Amino acid sequence: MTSVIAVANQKGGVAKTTTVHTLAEALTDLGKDVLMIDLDPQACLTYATDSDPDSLDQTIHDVFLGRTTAADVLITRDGPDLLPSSIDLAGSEIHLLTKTGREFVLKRALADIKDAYDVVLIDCGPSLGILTVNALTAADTVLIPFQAETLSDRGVGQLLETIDDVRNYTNENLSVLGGVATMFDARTNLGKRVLVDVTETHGLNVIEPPIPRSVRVAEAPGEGVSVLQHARRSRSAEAYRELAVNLEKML
Amino acid sequence: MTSVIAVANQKGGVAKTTTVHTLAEALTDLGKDVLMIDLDPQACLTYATDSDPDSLDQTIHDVFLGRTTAADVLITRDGPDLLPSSIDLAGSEIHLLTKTGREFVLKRALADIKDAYDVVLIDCGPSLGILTVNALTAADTVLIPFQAETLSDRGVGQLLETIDDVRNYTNENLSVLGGVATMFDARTNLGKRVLVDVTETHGLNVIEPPIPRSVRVAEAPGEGVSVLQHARRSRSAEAYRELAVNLEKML
Ligand SMILES: Nc1ncnc2c1ncn2[C@@H]1O[C@H](COP(=O)(O)OP(=O)(O)OP(=O)(O)O)[C@@H](O)[C@H]1O
Ligand SMILES: Nc1ncnc2c1ncn2[C@@H]1O[C@H](COP(=O)(O)OP(=O)(O)OP(=O)(O)O)[C@@H](O)[C@H]1O
Ligand SMILES: [Mg+2]
Ligand SMILES: [Mg+2]
Repeated sequence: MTSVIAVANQKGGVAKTTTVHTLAEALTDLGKDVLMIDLDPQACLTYATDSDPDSLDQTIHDVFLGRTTAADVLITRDGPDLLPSSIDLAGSEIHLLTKTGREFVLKRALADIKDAYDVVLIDCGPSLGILTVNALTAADTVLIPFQAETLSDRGVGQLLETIDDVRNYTNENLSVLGGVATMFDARTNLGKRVLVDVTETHGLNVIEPPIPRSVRVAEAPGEGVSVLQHARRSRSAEAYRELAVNLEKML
Repeated sequence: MTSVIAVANQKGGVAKTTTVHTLAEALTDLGKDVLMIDLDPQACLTYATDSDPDSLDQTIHDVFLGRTTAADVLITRDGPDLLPSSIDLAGSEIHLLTKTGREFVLKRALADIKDAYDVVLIDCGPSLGILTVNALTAADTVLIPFQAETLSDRGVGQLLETIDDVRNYTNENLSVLGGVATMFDARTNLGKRVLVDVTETHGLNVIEPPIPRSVRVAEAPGEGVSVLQHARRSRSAEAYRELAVNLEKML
């Protein structure tokens, strides 16, 4: 049974892309067949996994326009496979706005390829627009990376409201897997305080462990690999591996 | 003569909101009359300056819908004034898409209040959508905060392309003031490498100094103040003050 997980938070820069990439690699190391989907026009995930978004003939944008199928656009890799994106995807937002059944386009596109995978991870951009709603409609569960800092905390409430809307209208079985504290600095009180706040105010189940901040994580995308390859014994790599084990038990 | 500056970068979490808030306070300390505009539906700037976005009767969204004027929505403060936002602003994107002259709504709304200020700083959300295009159309110059890390670097090229479009269609005098390196860690090679890359690849003039990363900056929004009040002698506060002095010379 395939688990489709939307990784979402409209607050910018909370490590959504980093979490999709690193978790996908860690779950592959645990023997899972994993598909990553880049649903952000910035195409950071496509870039971080060593593809050049500007040189791809077709991306998920073409799938959304009905010009091709997901199977045709798929990039099979040594590790997790990828449905790539490019800046053209920004055009999908306008195109989808007036289309009937616009929330279901991704779900329908995935129908003929998803069964080949154990886990599908969808990287959402920093928005609650129609692309993220497509991810939430196609998903079984939602994983919410958040930075344990004040400004990032604000977004969690808004996101949970949007998830309620999706559950009421386009995906009644959608559930929240939980939150992941990213770029966490255990030495500061701010981090610990917000961690408690997210659990108490929003009732969000936070999955252990928090991911420590480390420049080694920020260096990895430049090499086209995740921190698991770039700095395999770093605390951040260890934390993402432990997160993958804890997630696997929940699926 | 009023200077209208759009602070923009569609990459999420690069300190756009933090830079607008802190620079506005620093320019006020230099004797300037400053207006901040929150153009992000997440309303982080409104929140960080100690207003509760959820309890405001009217925000810039109502100005965009033509229900009220900017003067009516304006929050006058002890320091820089604020045109606040709320999550309702996300509705403006749909409303504006079909409106004639949709790129000029903010520019027109500002016409009757902007002359009371020396500087207007517009906080954009992590998107190149119609709200950011409104900011770029209303602005004289653009300030681009960027995180000296690989994933953040990718956005600068896309943004410069959008700025070219705006200059060709809706605002021929728009110019780029420059970039500001935020959350900078001088101890790592990654930071220094990307800093060089941004200048060489994109020809972006980077305004000194880089802003050091410090948890004191991340703590400030929780108190409703900027780092200039929260940790006035920190290196980050000093750096933002120096940036304000350097910017003032360029206006
Ligand atoms: N644990 C970590 N330690 C240090 N840096 C990190 C960590 N996780 C992510 N980063 C860096 O933080 C920045 C933001 O991360 P990322 O781009 O993954 O966030 P995002 O939520 O996907 O952003 P966006 O909202 O723009 O899509 C990147 O430069 C990334 O390399
Ligand atoms: N110099 C700094 N040192 C440490 N933390 C910082 C610094 N500048 C900003 N931050 C923190 O980084 C996070 C992102 O900053 P901020 O919200 O201002 O970015 P943004 O670009 O406005 O994000 P968005 O794309 O969501 O609008 C916040 O938690 C903020 O407090
Ligand atoms: Mg991302
Ligand atoms: Mg912001």
